[in-house]
Amino acid sequence: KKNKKSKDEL
Amino acid sequence: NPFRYIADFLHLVSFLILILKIRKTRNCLGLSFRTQEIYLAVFCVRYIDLFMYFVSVYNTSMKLLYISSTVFIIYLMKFKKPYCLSYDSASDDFPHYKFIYTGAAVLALLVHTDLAPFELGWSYSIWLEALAIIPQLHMLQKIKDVENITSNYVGALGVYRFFYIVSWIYKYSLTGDVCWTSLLGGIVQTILYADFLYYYIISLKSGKGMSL
Repeated sequence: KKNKKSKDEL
Repeated sequence: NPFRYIADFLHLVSFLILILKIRKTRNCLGLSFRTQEIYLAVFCVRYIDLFMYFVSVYNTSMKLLYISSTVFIIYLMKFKKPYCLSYDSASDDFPHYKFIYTGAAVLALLVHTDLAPFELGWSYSIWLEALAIIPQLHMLQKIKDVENITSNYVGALGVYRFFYIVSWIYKYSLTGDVCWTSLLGGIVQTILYADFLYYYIISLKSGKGMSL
């Protein structure tokens, strides 16, 4: 499972 | 990803609704200052990355808008006359240090993206945001009556996180990437709003004001 957050989300 | 932009826009609209409501009615009855204070903490912790890297003009301006709108709301509620005179501190008494700040810290230790300081802080901000509305809901339950524009505000905030969840599902279907911290935090946040939203929708249908 990836726990990958997006840098562009607010 | 259209869902995500709808969500960001709704979030911005929710600040606008609140500012217009305070100015129009010339009071801040029924509004929790503690919830606004927690939102400011959320943005300040999460948007530390403004100093770390550049994403886009959209990203930077939205972050600055979120922070400044919240600062402005806090200024209106706490310092600007006559609005600040009607702040009901007696009803705004949810023990937020004990349950919200500490609770979010425990949740961030359990569910986070990474143990690096920034990632842990970022995860803390996600959990803090998920719980931030609790003092407001506690206050609404105490004073029972909800002005319609306040319901619009809580409504916009609730739907905003729901659209983020839709956007994460959409993103997952394209890339297979999922952020469990955001997703779980978003689900908790949406559930907290859902009960309120249920009554909100019923009151919209009946065309009357709502009371809890």
